[in-house]
Amino acid sequence: QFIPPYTEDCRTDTYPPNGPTFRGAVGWYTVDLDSPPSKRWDAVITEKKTHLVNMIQAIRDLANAFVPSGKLIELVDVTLPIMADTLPSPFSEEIKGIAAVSGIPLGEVVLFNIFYEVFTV
Amino acid sequence: CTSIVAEDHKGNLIHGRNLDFGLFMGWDVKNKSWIISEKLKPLVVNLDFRRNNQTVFKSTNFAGYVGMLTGIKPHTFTLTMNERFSLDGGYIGIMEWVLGKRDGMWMSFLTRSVLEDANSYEEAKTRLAQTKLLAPAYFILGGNQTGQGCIITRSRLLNIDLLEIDVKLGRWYVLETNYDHWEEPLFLDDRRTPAMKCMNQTAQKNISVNTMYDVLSTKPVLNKLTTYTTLMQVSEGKLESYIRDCPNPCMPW
Repeated sequence: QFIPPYTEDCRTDTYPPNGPTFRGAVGWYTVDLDSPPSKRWDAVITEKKTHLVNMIQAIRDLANAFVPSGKLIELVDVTLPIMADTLPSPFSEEIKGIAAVSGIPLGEVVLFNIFYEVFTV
Repeated sequence: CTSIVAEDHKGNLIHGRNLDFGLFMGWDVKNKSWIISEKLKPLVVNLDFRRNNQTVFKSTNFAGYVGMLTGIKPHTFTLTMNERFSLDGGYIGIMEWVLGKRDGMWMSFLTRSVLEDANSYEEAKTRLAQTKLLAPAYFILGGNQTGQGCIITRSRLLNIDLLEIDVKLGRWYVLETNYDHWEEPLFLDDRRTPAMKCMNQTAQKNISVNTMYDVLSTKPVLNKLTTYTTLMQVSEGKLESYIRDCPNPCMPW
């Protein structure tokens, strides 16, 4: 069907994943719950840092498209670090650990982690 | 998002999901794709959460996101979460939180806590149904016994509905996109009907990881927002996930 919603006949034989709808497999990482919360994500974030920075930058670009003055990003960077301290443990410490390893401002990592609630806005 | 829990004719439970995200967050005209969805794909990771060198639970996640949207507690239960739209939404929860009213839980922190601490399908179901939230949500939960598969429809404060597998009634699967199952989905975004058509066409006797992936690969269940597909088999404690693309023509959502 070439008009929206582009419904097609039920697919068959797509597994094991292959062809144009399969972009790639997903890597495995271990998160050690016995390690301090602020250190648990170091290995994952160290390896994915570039992609995380790119994704946060894309959200920044989007925010600046709405508020060119940059005030929205400023608001995020000023207020959400304060919210980080109100988040329950171990999430607060884990988020701060991710900000430290990635170098991304804490407010923006908090925004990424509460995005589900924010998105409803 | 689309989440499905199905019981095969031997009583095995299979849980599959498409994670769709990034709607209206910047459209890349040249590549005909959503900008944020494309930026999220390289961040998809499978995580093995361990304590005392033992797996506690496994999850498919976006690196940098500490909450859980997709996970399995091996041999115990599987859990996914889909977004639920409501005027009484997350922004109200955030305002209450900022004003100091903090007795609700952030959605993905609840799912993470359930995966980490709950020890049975029933315990997980009770916690997901009864814990106050900052935002409404659908929780799709699978267990390790026949009949253990349900959709929990949550408002911020209440458990609105619980739809469970009932093979005797012919309900051998439960399937959730982003609309209350007792209402028609938005006509502009009906992924439920094509998904159910394919599930019914597959039939219980043929449902497996393979055919569940087929259903989740059929447009518009697969769409431009789909970042990854995860398949989970609770009895084997197995989670596998794949990053997706939707070649044109393809629905933007």
